[in-house]
Amino acid sequence: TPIQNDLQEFYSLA
Amino acid sequence: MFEAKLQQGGLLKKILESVKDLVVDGLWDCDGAAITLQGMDSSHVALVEMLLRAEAFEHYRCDRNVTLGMNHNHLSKILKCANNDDIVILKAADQNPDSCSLILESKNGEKTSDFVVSLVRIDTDQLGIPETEYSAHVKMSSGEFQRICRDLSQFGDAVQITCSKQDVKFSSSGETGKANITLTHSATVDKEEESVTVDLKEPVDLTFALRFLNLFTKATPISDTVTLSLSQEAPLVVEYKIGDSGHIRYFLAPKIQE
Repeated sequence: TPIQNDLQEFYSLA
Repeated sequence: MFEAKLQQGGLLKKILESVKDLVVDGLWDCDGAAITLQGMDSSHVALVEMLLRAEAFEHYRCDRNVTLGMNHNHLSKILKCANNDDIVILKAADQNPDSCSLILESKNGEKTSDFVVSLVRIDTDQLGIPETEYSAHVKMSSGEFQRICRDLSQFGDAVQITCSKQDVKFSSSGETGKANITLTHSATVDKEEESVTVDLKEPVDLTFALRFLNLFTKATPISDTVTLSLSQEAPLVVEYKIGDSGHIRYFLAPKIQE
């Protein structure tokens, strides 16, 4: 089953 | 002094309904140009970004940038006291305010309500979201998108979205069985809110949790149309325009096959 990523895999902290 | 007067209080009610179930507390950044809010859900899987420019307000004054830490449940309770055609005025001191005033004026001017809500201290992570070229943009009826997400969540907890030149397919499967809903790119765009336009640079095939999409579609009353932006291995963007003076954008990280 597909694994849920979180957004910090894609966007860096501002 | 920060003071903003919104002619149509109903808009603020809709904005609160769009964010409060995803982000309990949020930082409302107010500067001379706009009010912006960015917040993530507790699992950091989804993010909402709201922008409402000063021109949306009948009167907007922001002498110094101010950040208002809002508890969205408290704010929503106050706005439940407002009618859609009430005028709503937001007011706050601009030196580290610890509260924000909301004044509701009825359309006929015979009823004025005022509330003071305490601001909350929030230390959320803010994310930097880079401008991105997306492989696919799907513009469609917001009601249709809400309906598809609701219907598919009866079959499974995730939706696979595949875009090709001609169409966009939403699929879900679980113990009930498998469901596919395919929307074909409308040849003629006569009524914008009923047509589907797929702008494709390259095909995409991504999977997302329906639980979050069904939270995003709470923004449906804000706009007749919704735009989905997709790129392989990138978060989905679901955007609802707020007229010409802002937007609510939701970002959702994909589920990736291990």
